Amino acid sequence: MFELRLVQGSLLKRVIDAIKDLVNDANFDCSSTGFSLQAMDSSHVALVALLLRSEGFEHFRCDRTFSMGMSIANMAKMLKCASNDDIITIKADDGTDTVTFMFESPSQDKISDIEMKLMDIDSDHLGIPDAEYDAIVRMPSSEFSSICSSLSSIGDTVTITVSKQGVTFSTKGDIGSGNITCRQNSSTEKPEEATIIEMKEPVCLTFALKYITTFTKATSLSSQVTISLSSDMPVVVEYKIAEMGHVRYYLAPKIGE
Amino acid sequence: GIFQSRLTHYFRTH
Repeated sequence: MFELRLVQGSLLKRVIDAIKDLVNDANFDCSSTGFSLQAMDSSHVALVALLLRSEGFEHFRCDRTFSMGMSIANMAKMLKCASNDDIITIKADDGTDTVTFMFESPSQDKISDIEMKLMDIDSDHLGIPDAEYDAIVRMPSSEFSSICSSLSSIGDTVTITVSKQGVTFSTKGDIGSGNITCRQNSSTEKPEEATIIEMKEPVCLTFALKYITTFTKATSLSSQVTISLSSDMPVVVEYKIAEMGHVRYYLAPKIGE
Repeated sequence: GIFQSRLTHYFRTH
């Protein structure tokens, strides 16, 4: 028996919106720790890791560890039946091939019961070691999203350079080139507007903007984004989900021949 | 030129 209840149902809608453009199908791992997922995009270039800890739910019951294979697109379709202020309950029983979503309006005057078919998904699980990064940039998530969107209209790749001067995002395309530098700014009164750069070593890495822009679909989950970089390693772009966990994206860099 | 590396190049599959 697996059952979870999330009062802030819109959170699940936003989480699914944040991953649906990157992965088609994924196994959701259910355990007493929480509800989690690790899935790669079809080209094995990017990965999303989601964690929603059990303590963050109003009610969380998971009698044994198991995985539920779901089509993210179908899940997004089912979640369209939920209003933003609905309370969401997800239920699954052992040995069944369906999952039930229940959406309750806050005043309890409307209850929707939705059943979705589960899938058998054969997926590779990657072992991601805890790593020390050469540079960690924390900045407003909306700022990061706007930079990626602006650079996407000029080029296909973004080079992220962290130095003493700050963090520079640059691109080059047929029509020209552009670079945007953000300096450390921790003096702001609002912590969500701060840009903080922790640098052990200068780094310079190039990534496909197509993927980075997809990651910014998680912007509504967190006011801040953390970008962790090391030379010749995948970047980690993390959006924390208050009280519950995180959505982390990993992207392999572009490398020279 | 530059080419796109894969995650499996850095992380092991289990």
